[in-house]
Amino acid sequence: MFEARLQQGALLKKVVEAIKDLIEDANFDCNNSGFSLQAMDSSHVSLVALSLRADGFEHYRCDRNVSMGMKLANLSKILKCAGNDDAITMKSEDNGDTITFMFESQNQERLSEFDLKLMDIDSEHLGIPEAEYDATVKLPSSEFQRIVKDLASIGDTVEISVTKDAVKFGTNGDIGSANVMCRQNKSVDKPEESTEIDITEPVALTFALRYLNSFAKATPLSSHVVLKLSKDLPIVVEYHIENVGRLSFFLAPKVEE
Amino acid sequence: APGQKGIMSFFGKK
Repeated sequence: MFEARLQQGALLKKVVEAIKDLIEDANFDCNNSGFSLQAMDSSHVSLVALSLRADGFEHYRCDRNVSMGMKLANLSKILKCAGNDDAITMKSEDNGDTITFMFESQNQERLSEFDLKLMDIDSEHLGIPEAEYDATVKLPSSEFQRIVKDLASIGDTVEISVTKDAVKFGTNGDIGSANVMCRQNKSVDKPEESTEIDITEPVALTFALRYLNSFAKATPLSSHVVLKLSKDLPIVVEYHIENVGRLSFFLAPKVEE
Repeated sequence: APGQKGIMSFFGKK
């Protein structure tokens, strides 16, 4: 059987809220090392990869590898019934056709159970090569969210360019253009506001803002987001979930016609 | 969308 208890159930709620508009349904894969998911959006332009480590759960048991297909909208409906301070336990029997979500309030006075029917979902796993990136930028997740939201009111695409000292986000549209630059700032007294840049090669790539705005729905998961860029490769937009794992998004670049 | 590459042109099927 599979059984996993997450004291901070809100994490699971936030993960599902972050991906439910991007992917319709997905297989959640559970094995000894943890709970994971990989899925493409319906236009096959971006890829979501979630990884929650077994040791990030207070209790984790997985007797055999299982793949549980769920419609994200339905999973979201159920998780919305969990309180923000509830602990969430997921349970499924081997070869079972449902997964049970148990929500426990902090004082343990309220206990609720919801069963979600599992579905058969055809999914293809893509091999994500281990790559050294030309540039890695770590910036406050709220800052990234604001930038992609602001730029989307001007244009459809953003050019992200990284140099040693700064990362620039630029767009053009019918009404005009916009540029936002964030300088490297390894702020010691306010680590949550730091922007850190690590580059081997300056890089500039263009991406669809629609997808970046969708990825930014993961902002509540982490104080920072990590952007990884290499020439002619998909950008990685990564949210680290402290002590538990990470949620990564990959987006193919736009190329000149 | 014009100029938009698919993700599978970068990451192959496992």
